[in-house]
Amino acid sequence: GTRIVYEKNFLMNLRNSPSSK
Amino acid sequence: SDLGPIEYPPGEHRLQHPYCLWFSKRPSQIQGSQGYSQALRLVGQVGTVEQWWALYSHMVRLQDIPAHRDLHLFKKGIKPMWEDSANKKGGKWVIRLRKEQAGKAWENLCMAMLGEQFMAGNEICGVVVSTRYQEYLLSIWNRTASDQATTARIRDALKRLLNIPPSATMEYKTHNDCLK
Repeated sequence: GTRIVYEKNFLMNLRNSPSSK
Repeated sequence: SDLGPIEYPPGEHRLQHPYCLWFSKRPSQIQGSQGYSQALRLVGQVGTVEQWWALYSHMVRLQDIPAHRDLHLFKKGIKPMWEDSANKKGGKWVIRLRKEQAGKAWENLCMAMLGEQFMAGNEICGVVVSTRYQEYLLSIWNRTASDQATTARIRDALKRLLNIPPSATMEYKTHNDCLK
């Protein structure tokens, strides 16, 4: 199947999203 | 040493693989692999990007961890030991960095693995940071040490993804060599 690939910038944006606090 | 099934809350961003975070204090030589196994502590597990950041934000800063400790982030189901069936034919790239360079490089290394940036199929087992007095060692473990094309691809990806200084040394070690 398709691999779930995330680039650094995408991961960094989620770091600061309210749901990961 | 199992935290049970991974939870995937709706709306969170699922990772390709779930991962476990382990912590260990380097045992003395005399304790051998049994001592090593007993020294391993499972800290947490993550299945989504959001769970990763929650765990990461609760971790002690790398610079504040005493010398001779290891943090291991491995795919769930693979123990961070040479003896694990996923590791016994494998090896690792080891990068030596000055303490102040290591924090950012470790963060980049974790993100690269969680985000499947190594393009190495299922070869990647996990990553380790080992604290020493003046330097930190970052390692990435893969399943098949004899697969030279893949180990070369991992090396090239490390250079590209980690922003490591040109002065940093990188070497590949097979786990078999370490066991001897």
